[in-house]
Amino acid sequence: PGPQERILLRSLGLSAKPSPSSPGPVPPVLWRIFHKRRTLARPGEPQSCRVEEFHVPGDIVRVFADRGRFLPEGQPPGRLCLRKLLFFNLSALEEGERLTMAQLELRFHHNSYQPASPGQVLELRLYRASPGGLPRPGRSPLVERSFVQLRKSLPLDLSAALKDGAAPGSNLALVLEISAGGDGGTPRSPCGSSDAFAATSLLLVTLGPRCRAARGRR
Amino acid sequence: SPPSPPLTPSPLCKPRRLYISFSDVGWENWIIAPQGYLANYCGGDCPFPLAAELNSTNHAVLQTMVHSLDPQGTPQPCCVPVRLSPISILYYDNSDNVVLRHYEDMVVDECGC
Repeated sequence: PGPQERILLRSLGLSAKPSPSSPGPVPPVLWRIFHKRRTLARPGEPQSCRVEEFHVPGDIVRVFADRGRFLPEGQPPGRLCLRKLLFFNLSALEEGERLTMAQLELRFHHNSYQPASPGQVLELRLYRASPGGLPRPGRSPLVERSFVQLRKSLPLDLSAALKDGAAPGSNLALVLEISAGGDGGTPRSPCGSSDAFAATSLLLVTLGPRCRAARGRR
Repeated sequence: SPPSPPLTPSPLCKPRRLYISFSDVGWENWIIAPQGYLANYCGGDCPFPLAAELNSTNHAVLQTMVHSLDPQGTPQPCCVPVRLSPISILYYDNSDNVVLRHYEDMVVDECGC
């Protein structure tokens, strides 16, 4: 790239021109925010450095794809339905960016219309993982909750849990476990609709150095 | 209706149309949206006496006066953006993550001397 392009890229906060190798689909939430901003934008109206959709300060919204892998269940069969290492490459975060929101999204292949019978309740636990991909011993889970998989998407707020950890330039490894909840699930399908699990992604909102400076100026 | 007077481009300082197409700069493979946007730029003169609508500073008024007395010695004031708007850009970064980023001061709305 010529010197002008490098200057322009740097003014856009990019050290080099991105060359995506296998770009995935754009998450609907980003399209919604993008289109809303375009339709609401009025000349001269300084858009504040806030992401109104999440009610947090921020000028950069990123969705990181999960690069992890499924782990052997280990635990005696029957209760544990799914165990997955979630791995997010956060190297795109720049020095000076401040994390203001983190949301993990679990996506399922389809909505589930089965009536939520007692056996359909699932237990979810999310741990920080060691580099080897195992829950750090003795650490309580970041998130522990039961849920009934009804919709294709289940958002989990990790803002508080990650405020200290996702320092710019680091990677993030988590272990996700989904177990049969309640009385161990109906004999026919103890794991209920967790089979419909499709993928996870991590949405981060950060306040970049420019906006932080502008807010400071104000 | 009488023919409208030919649109002679005003020599005065004001925003001029500039559409930036990201495919023209070879960025279409990583910028998802928009494909381009109306950035505009400021062009035109800041002559003496500075008309009220020219959005000028007191300093510019004085500079135009001195320029009219001594054109060689003192240049005219510059025509620069005085009000800008932000835009948001949706793009892929180097790790194929999707990024929505807000950029301040990307569109020229108003110019002044």
